[in-house]
Amino acid sequence: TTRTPLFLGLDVHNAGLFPETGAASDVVIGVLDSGVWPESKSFSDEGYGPVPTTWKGECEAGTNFTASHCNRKLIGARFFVRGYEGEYGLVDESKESRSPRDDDGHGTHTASTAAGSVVEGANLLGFANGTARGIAYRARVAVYKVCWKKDCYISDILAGIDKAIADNVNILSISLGSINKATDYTDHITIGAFAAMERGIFVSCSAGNFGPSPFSLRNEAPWITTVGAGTIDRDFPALALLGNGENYTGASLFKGEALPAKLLPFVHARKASNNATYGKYCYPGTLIPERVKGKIVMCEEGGNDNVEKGEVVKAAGGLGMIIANRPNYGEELQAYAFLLPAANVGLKAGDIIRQYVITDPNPTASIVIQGTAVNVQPSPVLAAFSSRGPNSITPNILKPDLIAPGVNILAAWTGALGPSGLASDTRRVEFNIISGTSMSCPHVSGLAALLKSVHPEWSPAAIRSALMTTAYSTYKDGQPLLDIATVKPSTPFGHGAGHVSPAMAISPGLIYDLTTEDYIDFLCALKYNQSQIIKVSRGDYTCDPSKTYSVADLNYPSFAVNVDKSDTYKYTRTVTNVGGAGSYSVKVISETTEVKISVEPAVLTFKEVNEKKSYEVTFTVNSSKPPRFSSFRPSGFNSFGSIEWSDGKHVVASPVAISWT
Amino acid sequence: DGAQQGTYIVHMAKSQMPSSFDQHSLWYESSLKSASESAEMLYTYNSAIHGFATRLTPEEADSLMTQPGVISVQPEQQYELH
Repeated sequence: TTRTPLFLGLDVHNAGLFPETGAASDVVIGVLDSGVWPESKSFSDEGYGPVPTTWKGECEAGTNFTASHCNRKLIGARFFVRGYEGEYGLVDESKESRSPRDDDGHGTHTASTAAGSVVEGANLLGFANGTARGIAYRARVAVYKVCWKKDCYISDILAGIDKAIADNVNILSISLGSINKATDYTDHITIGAFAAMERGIFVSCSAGNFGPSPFSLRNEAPWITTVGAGTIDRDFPALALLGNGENYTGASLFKGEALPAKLLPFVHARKASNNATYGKYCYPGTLIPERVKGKIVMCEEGGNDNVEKGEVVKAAGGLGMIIANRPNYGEELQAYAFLLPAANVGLKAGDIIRQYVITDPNPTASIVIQGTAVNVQPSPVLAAFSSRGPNSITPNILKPDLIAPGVNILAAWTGALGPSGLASDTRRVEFNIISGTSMSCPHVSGLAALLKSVHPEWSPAAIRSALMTTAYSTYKDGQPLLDIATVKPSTPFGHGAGHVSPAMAISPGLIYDLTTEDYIDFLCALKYNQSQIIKVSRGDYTCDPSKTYSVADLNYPSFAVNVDKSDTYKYTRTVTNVGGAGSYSVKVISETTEVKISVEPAVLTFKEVNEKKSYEVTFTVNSSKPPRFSSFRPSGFNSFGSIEWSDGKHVVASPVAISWT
Repeated sequence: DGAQQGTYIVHMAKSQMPSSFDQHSLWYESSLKSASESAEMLYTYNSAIHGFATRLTPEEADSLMTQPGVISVQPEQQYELH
């Protein structure tokens, strides 16, 4: 990726943070996705030593892919297609590669985001130019192709996880999720992730792109690191000019012949279609060429891809397009590689422009593409599409865990598809800019690999803890991170512990560790029966009927309190000292006085590394009714705060989310 | 027989493998054959779960569920890239 390493503080002046040789290049990141384009420069193995001796993976041959396509960077490539072929019949090798080769681009993008080699002068059609490199650019990559042109099936995905564990990956990056929300922890990515965690493999998953609705998460098991998406300090602005002299900033990645330097007739798609219901969306076949030819067309977002809307407008003779954000996406400005001069604008601008084009007797408009802008503030902001909590399976486990860059991310791309992804797009690019929690997940996978190279003894839970307790949820001026869907402060149900801060995560001071047995106890607290526990854990664990289990005792680096009656809710936590000797004092911050939060003891003193100390948090809720002013949000009444331990050098912060359902 | 076949993921209780088998995969094959003469293994899983994936009719899936050592027989599910 370009710009993101700088934004994350991983640039040259922090180069000493993570070793560039030795341990860093012995960490293997397994990427379950749509495969890889091995010719990409992001998988160059120049300067790499021999493949780690612990590696057991292979490079499987198939359509347009032989073992020679792997190297000391791309050390493994496998494909899993039997579930897909069970549904669709044998893959037509004239249409898609029955091999690890990526026909889609998504897998190449995520793999290179996590661990791509350094590539100078990377850009997309001139946009986002810079030195591209993966977050853990010294790590090795192994790809497991489990998604195909039409679909991804869990029997293939599970086979990919099964093989990645046997191959000895250290990190598993999974930027996919179930179509239907899971109702418990027995979906197969969750089960596969449990097996990986047991083997010390860190598993990061995308949180899903179903935001800003609450309860919209995917991959929310506590042994998975669930990653939401935020922006970075880079935009791709484009001006929408109107005949009334006003202009509005949107976004665009259009590269091509500019519009003539004059205002052009402007029409709303609803008036250029004979389809009263869907005409406004610029679906294929809905625009009347006579009403569109030579004009700028306004389309509404939703239904089909924005780039396809552009294709429809162009095919009908339109010269340009302005797309208004769907209402719940607020001011989010994802940028698209349109095939004609086009821009998408935020909600406010969209409303004004729509009013103009519908009411003005002779509306005119134009679009000016402005290229790449950096040092954009405020950044990061929470992406509107980023799925939100509360955790719908276990409300007392706060999810998502954290956020990382996931909007307008440049990374490597396939040679089989153009940047828009449209079949009609015959352009071929080495890098592409796309958005999603699919993009934020591999950022965290890469960060986990960096931490693993510095702290090889850390468990997956320790790595996640370090990333969470050092994440930031305010800007440098102390203001809370914004949610671009509302342009109001985000909450832990949006950003979890906050935005990753790699330089701090290396020495977090204290960590919240978790073992397999802790997770089994958690399942016992959920009253899982024997067969469910065997299914999740493959082991013969049993719950002790004489023991009292509680979700609140899961040693998680964050707190979620689901209030159903006025009561006291006790949470126990145990922290392990990974810094030097020191004395940590607690600071409790809460939005509401109606819930009393007390921590005992208030000081934790450590003499040596790996020493463990426990504390107890008591949430005393005075009434089952939510506090007067607690903010009503779509997920119900919530109130937030934090519990921070500090020894003056480290701040070990945990978010607190209290919800009245 | 026209009954629609589907892919199923079968979880097995590894510790219940009869002593007559010395490999789990052979035990899985035998259990599968008890439910369907024609079904084939799509995958055998060893690390992520203990079990296998196969193509069955719903009736065969129900029959497999009654085999000793079978914990669950779950239908295929679609997933999507984020």
